[in-house]
Amino acid sequence: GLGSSLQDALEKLAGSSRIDEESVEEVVKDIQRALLQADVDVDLVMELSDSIRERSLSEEPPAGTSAREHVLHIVYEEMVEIVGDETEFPLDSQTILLSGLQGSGKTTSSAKIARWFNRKGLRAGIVQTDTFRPGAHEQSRQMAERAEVPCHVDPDADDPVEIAREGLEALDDCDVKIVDTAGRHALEAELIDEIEAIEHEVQPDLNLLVLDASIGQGAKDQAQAFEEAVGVDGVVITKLDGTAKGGGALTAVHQTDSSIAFIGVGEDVEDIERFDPDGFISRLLG
Amino acid sequence: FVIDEESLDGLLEELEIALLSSDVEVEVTREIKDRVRDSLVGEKKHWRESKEDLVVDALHDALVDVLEVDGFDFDSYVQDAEKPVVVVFTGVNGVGKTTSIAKIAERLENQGLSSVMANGDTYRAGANQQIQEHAEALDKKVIVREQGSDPTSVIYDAVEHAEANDVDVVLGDTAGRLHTSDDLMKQLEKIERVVEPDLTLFVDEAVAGQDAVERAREFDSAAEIDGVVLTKADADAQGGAAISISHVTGKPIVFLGTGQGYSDLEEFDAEELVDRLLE
Ligand SMILES: Nc1nc2c(ncn2[C@@H]2O[C@H](COP(=O)(O)OP(=O)(O)OP(=O)(O)O)[C@@H](O)[C@H]2O)c(=O)[nH]1
Ligand SMILES: Nc1nc2c(ncn2[C@@H]2O[C@H](COP(=O)(O)OP(=O)(O)OP(=O)(O)O)[C@@H](O)[C@H]2O)c(=O)[nH]1
Ligand SMILES: [Mg+2]
Ligand SMILES: [Mg+2]
Repeated sequence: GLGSSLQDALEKLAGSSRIDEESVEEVVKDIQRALLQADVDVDLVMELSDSIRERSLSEEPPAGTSAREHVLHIVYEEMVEIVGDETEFPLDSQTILLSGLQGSGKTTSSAKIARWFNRKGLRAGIVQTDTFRPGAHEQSRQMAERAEVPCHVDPDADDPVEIAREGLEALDDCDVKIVDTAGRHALEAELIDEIEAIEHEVQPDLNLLVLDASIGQGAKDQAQAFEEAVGVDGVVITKLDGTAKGGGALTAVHQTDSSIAFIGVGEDVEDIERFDPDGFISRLLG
Repeated sequence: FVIDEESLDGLLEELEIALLSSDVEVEVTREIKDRVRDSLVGEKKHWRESKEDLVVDALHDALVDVLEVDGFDFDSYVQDAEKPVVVVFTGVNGVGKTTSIAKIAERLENQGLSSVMANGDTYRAGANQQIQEHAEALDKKVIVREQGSDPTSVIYDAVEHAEANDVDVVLGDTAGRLHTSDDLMKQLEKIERVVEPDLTLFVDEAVAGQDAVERAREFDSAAEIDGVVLTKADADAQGGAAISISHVTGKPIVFLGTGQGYSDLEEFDAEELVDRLLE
């Protein structure tokens, strides 16, 4: 990852107080490679490397800072600028809508998030509106049981909007209602219409896009589609317990002008954390 | 006239970006770029061809070469092999293993071959229910055991069932697992060792980025995969993951998953994928 190669590249600047174009170019190339290896969108990589190059050459390193430290600091600043802080939301009553690609981890995350709110002293519940996936109801029931939260499912219903309506009513005594939806992608027009209809019914306070940490260059288009369909307030990055760097989440956040709400780090209901920008960025850069 | 390195480099850089934007892995992209450069430097350029065309053609050939690595025809393999043919499916979480198994059961049925599914995912919430509903929809038999059972024995049971009932193919599902979990990768090795499947198919999704290479490598070393099923190709994925996976494992892509329905399964066509990627 960037770890070793950025260190090597920055070594070339070590000992020098002047930053010359050639050595900055070498550092920029290494950064580009690391960002691409981390799945950051190609256009965003170019944008980032342009600002890093420009700032490295035009900004004076503060007194006592080596050229090397200066460039490293710029890289971190630029990344933090993009990724932002964890998504803000109140520890209070609210409705949350989860959407995202097939298999990204929505159903698992709904249980994790419900349990997370429970531990904050709020009563959370889940509504499962997936009418398509075989076994979705049973999966939600079992996950809700593990999270020790109520779950509204209706295996015989075939209208997700109807289920959402009934579910929100059934969970009336829950402070936080989490609405899970079937997976869908940007090119499935009917399904995009469906999520719009669900969103319209639910009127969520928080719209979360659930993304697999390993998503590649398609992250930009997918995020764009969900942004246009339902609006994205925050991103949940799942499966960060693997080796994927999560650059797609960075892209999604940039594309939707949102932030990262939670990260998933395992299959169990306790495997959820709030987002830590520094941890995420240093992991992404290798 | 002869092609020189310098004039090539600019074009190759552009192609490199194109490959990276299509999810081909960074190292794989570099190796392919070098392969193309080597095949072109010093070559005589025909007066009619533009430099760009030459490079794109060379790239096209290099990519198809990577993908057509020892391809095997799943359908004819299964038709000719001694029965029952035991196929185990593995891969990371959520890529489409269970759905692909259902699709393949349907495909085999259409070819006059009987199959039994085995739910080796004895861990995930709703896994039994999911595969049972597929089996019901397809009117096929599935062997399931209660959550927490040993996955190896479920698949083993299915093999015994197939032998006793003259079923042609056993389709063994397994729980999604990340290669970062030592326990789960050891469990996969055990399944392979005890069941000794005729085919091990690695399932991954076309929407995956750079990590596709890492997991293909890890799964190949744990389970010696014979082929790959690449799912969610309908999500407008450029298909670079296919290139990366084939390049790194030397194993063929056997099927493409092109949707959530039972008939959304296509035989992989290298030329088609490369044409799309390069357009
Ligand atoms: N290791 C790991 N696995 C996860 C994580 N989140 C989800 N999973 C697994 O990923 C797979 C898919 O999760 P689901 O919750 O079914 O995904 P989904 O988005 O609801 O899928 P669809 O409803 O089909 O679109 C399951 O095997 C989960 O256990 C995570 O953070 N880490
Ligand atoms: N669009 C599309 N969706 C697919 C495809 N294949 C599978 N899916 C969807 O992806 C999601 C996950 O599929 P599963 O079959 O449960 O994946 P899995 O690998 O068995 O998941 P785990 O057992 O949890 O690891 C489901 O919503 C499927 O309908 C495909 O080719 N295209
Ligand atoms: Mg789900
Ligand atoms: Mg499965």
